[in-house]
Amino acid sequence: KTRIIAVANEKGGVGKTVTVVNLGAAFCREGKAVLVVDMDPQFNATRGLGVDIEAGMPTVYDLIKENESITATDVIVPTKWKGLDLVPSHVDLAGAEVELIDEAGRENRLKEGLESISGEYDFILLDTPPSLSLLTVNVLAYAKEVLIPCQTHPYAYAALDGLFDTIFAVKENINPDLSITGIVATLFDSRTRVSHNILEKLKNDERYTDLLLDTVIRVNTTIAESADVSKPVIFYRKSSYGSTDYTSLANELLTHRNKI
Amino acid sequence: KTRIIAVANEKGGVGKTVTVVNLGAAFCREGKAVLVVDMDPQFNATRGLGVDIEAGMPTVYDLIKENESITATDVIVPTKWKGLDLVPSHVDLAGAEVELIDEAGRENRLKEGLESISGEYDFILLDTPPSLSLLTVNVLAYAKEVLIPCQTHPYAYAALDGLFDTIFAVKENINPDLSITGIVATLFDSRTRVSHNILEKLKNDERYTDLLLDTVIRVNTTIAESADVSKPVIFYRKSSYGSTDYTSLANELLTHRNKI
Ligand SMILES: Nc1ncnc2c1ncn2[C@@H]1O[C@H](COP(=O)(O)OP(=O)(O)OP(=O)(O)O)[C@@H](O)[C@H]1O
Ligand SMILES: Nc1ncnc2c1ncn2[C@@H]1O[C@H](COP(=O)(O)OP(=O)(O)OP(=O)(O)O)[C@@H](O)[C@H]1O
Ligand SMILES: [Mg+2]
Ligand SMILES: [Mg+2]
Repeated sequence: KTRIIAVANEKGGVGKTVTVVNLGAAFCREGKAVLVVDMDPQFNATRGLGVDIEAGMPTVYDLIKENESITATDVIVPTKWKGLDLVPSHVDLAGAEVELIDEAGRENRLKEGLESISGEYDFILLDTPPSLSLLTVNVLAYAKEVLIPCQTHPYAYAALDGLFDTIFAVKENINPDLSITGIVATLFDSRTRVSHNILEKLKNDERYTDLLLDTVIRVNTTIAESADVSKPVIFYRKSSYGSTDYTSLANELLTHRNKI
Repeated sequence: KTRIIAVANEKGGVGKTVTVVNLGAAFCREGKAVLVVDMDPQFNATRGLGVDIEAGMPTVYDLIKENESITATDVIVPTKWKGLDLVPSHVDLAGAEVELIDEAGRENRLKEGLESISGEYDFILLDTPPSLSLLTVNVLAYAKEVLIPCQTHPYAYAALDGLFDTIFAVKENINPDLSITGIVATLFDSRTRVSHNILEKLKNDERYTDLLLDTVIRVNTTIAESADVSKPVIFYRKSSYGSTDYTSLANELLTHRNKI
């Protein structure tokens, strides 16, 4: 049964893209069939998987804009790693928010585009931009689960509140199957008081404590290096802490399912 | 002559808010009259200056939405630090993008709201969300200068290209007075290869090298702690590296002006 997981947080730079790219790689290494869908106009996940967008190549933008003539199979591309496929993004996606604003069913364009192939994968992981606008709503309207990376910093912790409101609004009005699978603490720096402080807050906050996953993703420069060489860290340096932590997160998700 | 400086970068988590809050504090400490304008619906700059939004308090959202009945003086609030004022933001600002979409002159709502008081300050610093949409365009339509914080990581470096396109589009079509004052390398971690690598790229890239400021903002946990206690780092721990670096950036901006 295909698991469709949105990775979302309105706060910028909390590790959404790194989480999508590395979970995708970890599941793929476990023999799962994985599709990564990049819904950020900055197309970092596309880059992170080493895919170059060539001129004329259809991307997720075409899929949601021209959802009659372009189908999922037109946009899916393989990556260098067998079993790990990608729906790439493109800078033009930024225009979609405005272009779709008056269209009926504008929140369901992504779902309509991907429904036909969803069953072909074990995992579909969706990267989102740092906003709660139409692109993110399209992802939440299609996904079954939400995984929330939360940097152990005060602003990221503060962003959870608004994100939960948005998730519940989508669940109520558009997608009753949506659930929050978990919050994963990211960019945890054990040398800093702030990181310990915010991790404590997450553990003591009754809204979040049951959702907080056991795996904590630590700051590890190998992760930033892997982004620089356009590879998931688990393929770039499989004995690094970054690799260990994302493997542990993948295992935790494989064995535990939605709590809400 | 008032300097109106937008701090912008579509990439998330590169230190836009921290830069606005700490430059504001540094200029204020130099005896300048400073106004910080928070244009991010996540209102991190508002928080970062220790301002709580009380129910019914008008914010920048009201200023751009109701630009006839609400004026700049209705929304400006003092902070704990004399000479440092704030136009606070609010989560409702997220709705403005959609609400203003069909309005004529929708890119100039912020400028219309603030023009009357601009002359009362030496510096007006504007925080922006991680996107290039209508809120950021409103900021770029009003500002005279853009300061671009760039985390020394590959995705942030990659974001500069699209950002420059947006800035030049606004300059050409809406605001001919707009110029890029500089790019400041942020979150620089001298222990990591990636940081050195990206700083080198910035220095060697002919599009960016002349704009790159001398000051480099280093990773310093005191900056994250200061966000946690809702104070600028230069007031929280004035002998920290974070404080030293932001003071150096403020001095560099005081003595050097637009290059484009
Ligand atoms: N655990 C980590 N250790 C070190 N660097 C990391 C880690 N996680 C992410 N990074 C780096 O931090 C930066 C931000 O991460 P990333 O781009 O994944 O965040 P994001 O939430 O997707 O950002 P955006 O909101 O802009 O889409 C990237 O340069 C990434 O390589
Ligand atoms: N030099 C630094 N050293 C340590 N921590 C930092 C530094 N600069 C920023 N931070 C922390 O990193 C996080 C991201 O910074 P900040 O929120 O200012 O970025 P931003 O670009 O405004 O993000 P967004 O795109 O979400 O608005 C914050 O928690 C902040 O406290
Ligand atoms: Mg991202
Ligand atoms: Mg910010």
